[in-house]
Amino acid sequence: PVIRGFSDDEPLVIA
Amino acid sequence: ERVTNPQNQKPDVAAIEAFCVMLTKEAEGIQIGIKLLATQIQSINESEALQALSLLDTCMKRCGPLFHAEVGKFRFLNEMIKLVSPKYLGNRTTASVRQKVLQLLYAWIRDYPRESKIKEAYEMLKKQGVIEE
Repeated sequence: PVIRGFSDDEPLVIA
Repeated sequence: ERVTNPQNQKPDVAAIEAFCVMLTKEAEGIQIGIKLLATQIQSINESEALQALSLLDTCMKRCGPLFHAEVGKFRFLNEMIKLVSPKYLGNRTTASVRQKVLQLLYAWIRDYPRESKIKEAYEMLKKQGVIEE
C-alpha cells in the first residue's frame, strides 16, 4: 500500500 | 477576463478590486483565484500575461497570508517556472513576461520570507542557469 504524506503540494519542477 | 483584457489601455481598477474581493470573501475564493491566475499568466497573448502577472502582484499585496501560502506552494510556483524554463514554455514566452516572472519571485523572497519554497524555486532557477546574476 502507498503511504501518503500530509503535504498538500506537488514536487518542484526542475527548469 | 476584464482585468487581463488585451484591449485595456489602462488597468481596469474596478475589475481588479472585484477579483480581490472574490478571492478573499468567497468560499474557496483563493483556490479558484489561484487556478485562474495560473492559466492567465501562461496566456500566449503578451498583454494578457503581463496584466495577469500584475494582478498576481496586487493580490499578493492585498489578499493576505492565506493567499501567500497558496502562491508559495510548488503547485503554483511550478506554473511560473514553466514560463521561464526552456524545457517547458520558456522559448515561446516573451522577454518582458519572463523578466516580470523573475522580478516577482525575487521580490517575494524579500517580502514573504515565511514562504520558503519561493526561495527554493529561485535558487533552483539560478542553479539551472535560467537566472543569470
